[in-house]
Amino acid sequence: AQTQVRLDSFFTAL
Amino acid sequence: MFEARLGQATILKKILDAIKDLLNEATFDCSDSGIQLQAMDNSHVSLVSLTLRSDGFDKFRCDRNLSMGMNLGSMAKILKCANNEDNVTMKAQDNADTVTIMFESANQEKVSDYEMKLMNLDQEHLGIPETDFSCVVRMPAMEFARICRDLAQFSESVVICCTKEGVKFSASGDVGTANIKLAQTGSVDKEEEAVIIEMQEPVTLTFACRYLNAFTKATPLSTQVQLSMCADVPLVVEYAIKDLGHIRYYLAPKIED
Repeated sequence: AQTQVRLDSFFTAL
Repeated sequence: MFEARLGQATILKKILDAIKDLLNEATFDCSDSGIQLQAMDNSHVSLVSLTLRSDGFDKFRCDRNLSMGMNLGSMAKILKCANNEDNVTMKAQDNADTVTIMFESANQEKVSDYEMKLMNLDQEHLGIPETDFSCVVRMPAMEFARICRDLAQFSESVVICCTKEGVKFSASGDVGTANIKLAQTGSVDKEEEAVIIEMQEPVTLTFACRYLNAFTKATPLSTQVQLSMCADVPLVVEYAIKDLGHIRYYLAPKIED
């Protein structure tokens, strides 16, 4: 099975 | 004072069509360099980044930086009132809580204006790291849209596998398996029909069809689409908007449990 990753972990909040 | 004018309303209609399936509302950040929009969809799986350069507008004036939060459903209602060939002008005063969108027919005989309430959106700006992508594929935008539509019939996910020979899109589900391979084109007469692959390292990634199909709503904006991929980082799907800017979509991959 595969899990959808969220984008938050790749980008940093400015 | 902010004022931005485009020769053809059709461009703005196409831009809105390209974002409104992913976003209900968004903030348009205006500065003297142009208009920027950056927003994630509700589920925080994809991000839309729109850049419209000031020099691409017929007229552009922005005295003070301005953030205009707009309901995209409301904006779509207003843009429906424009003919494709109409001029369109967006205007707002500094610190205003409304924006005026005006349409003028080519012969100036019909002028309509719509005032729309702006929203105060709780927006978060994200820093997107520079990535050295392993593979960059440029291909006809229509072909990409067709592939995403076709493969969505077979699975919720599509696997994109890129090597120097070509790019393969696969989907596997109850019906069986579907594979679509595109080879890099040798020589083509028309640049817009080319499939070009720049590869540092082969890469295989899995993405949700639903989002890829939402991105292809930008197809009318551009003849070519660019897919940038690297292991374990978001895919970037970019459509150039001729002489005006670009729209980029970022999509987080799916990973094995």
